[in-house]
Order: sequence, then C-alpha cells, then structure tokens
Amino acid sequence: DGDETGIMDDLLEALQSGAAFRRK
Amino acid sequence: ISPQEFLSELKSGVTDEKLFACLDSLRVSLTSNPVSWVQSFGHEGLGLLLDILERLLLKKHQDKVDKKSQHKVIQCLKAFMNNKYGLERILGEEKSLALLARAMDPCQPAMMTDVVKLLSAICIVGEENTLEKVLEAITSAGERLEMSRFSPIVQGLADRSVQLQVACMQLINALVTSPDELDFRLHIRNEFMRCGLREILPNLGAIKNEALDIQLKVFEEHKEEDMIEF
Repeated sequence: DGDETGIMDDLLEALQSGAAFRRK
Repeated sequence: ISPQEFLSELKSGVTDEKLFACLDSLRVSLTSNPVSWVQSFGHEGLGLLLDILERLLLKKHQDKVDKKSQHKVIQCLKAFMNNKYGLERILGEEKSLALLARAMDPCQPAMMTDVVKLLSAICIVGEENTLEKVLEAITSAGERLEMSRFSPIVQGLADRSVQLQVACMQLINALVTSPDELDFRLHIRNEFMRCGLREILPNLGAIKNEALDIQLKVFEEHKEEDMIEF
C-alpha cells in the first residue's frame, strides 16, 4: 500500500532487534 | 505551510539560520502529514534537499549552523523515505546514496548515527543490486577522502558515542550478511577486519550495552555460519 507510512521506522526497528539479519 | 511554499523557500537559496529553521519545519511537515503531502513535495523537493546536502558537504569550513542544517537534511530525508513512495524515489536517485555515503563523518557523531542507520536500512530493503549501489557509493566516498572505503565506519566504532557504535555495527552486519554469495560475504567481512575491526571488536565486547550486544552477537553468529559453509 503506497499510502502507508512507517516503512523506515519498521526497518530501523528490525535492524535494532537483529530480526533483519535472520537467515532467509 | 504547503509543499509548494517549502519548495519556493528552498529554491530561493536561503542559508544559515533561515535555512535551518526551514528544514526544521519541513521535517515536522514530512513526518506529520499524509503520504499525499510527501508526494506533492515530491521529486523536486528531494532534488532540492540533495542539492542543499551537497552544498553543505562541499563547504570546507562548516559553521555550527551548517552542521546543524546538514543533520536536519538527513532527518528530512529519513522522514521523506518513511513511506513506499519516498523510499522508491531515494533508491531511484543515484545522487542520494552517493551523498549519504559522503555524509558519514565521525567528527559529527549524532549526524553520522542517523546517516549510517539510513544506509543500513537501504541495504536490507532493496533489490539485489541495492547493496552493490550502497557499496559503490561508500567506495566513491572513500576515494574522495583518499582512504580505505570502510575507514569512516570503523572510526565510528571507536567513537565515545554508543549510539554511533551500535549504528556502525548495524551497517557492518547489513553489508556483511546481505550478499547471497558466500565469497562476497567473506570478502566484505575480511576487508572490515583488515581495516581495524579485528582490533576494535574486543573493546566493543567489553561495553555493557544491550543494543550493542545484539549486533555483536549477529556478527559472530553469521561469521561462524559462514565458516561452516566455507
């Protein structure tokens, strides 16, 4: 959905928690 | 204030305190308005923000207000790309990654923390070639400074600011874990190690900080998994 905001906030949170780095 | 009013003020070439006040207000507007507002500010607004960032980066002797404005531009860019529209615009604008990479300045820890976080997020969100684009931007920035490309990131790890240390470890993890190919991951990790990370890691491990611990654990786990795969 192009109207959603918060993409960057979510990415930064995933980086901070380590979730962004889980093996796919 | 409408997007058009911001566009005309930024186009008018305001500087110093007036520029800072405009950027400060723009950041609030980009953050608190719906995406349609950001779309109206649009490609032209992004171009103007990047021009201002470039102008500030080119200044040999930055005043205090220049440094504050530079940090504010970074915060505006973050607010601009906090939605799919803005993120796609930034990723599609070659200049944006190049300027973000050049804005990694360990002498300005608070600003560098924000820059490094944005670059990390871009690494993990983009398509396959995004990581390569980020690496290219970091390489070009290093060439301009005539130093090895990862030096600013490793210098950031040696800073007194734990927030900057955490952000730099995040970027290292984003760069090291993103490539699909094992060889590429090993290459990037080894380059960081040779660039001073090997000596700094034990010091970082001694710092009591939960967010830093998470990043150090991610780094070690991926290193071990890659060694097993190797």
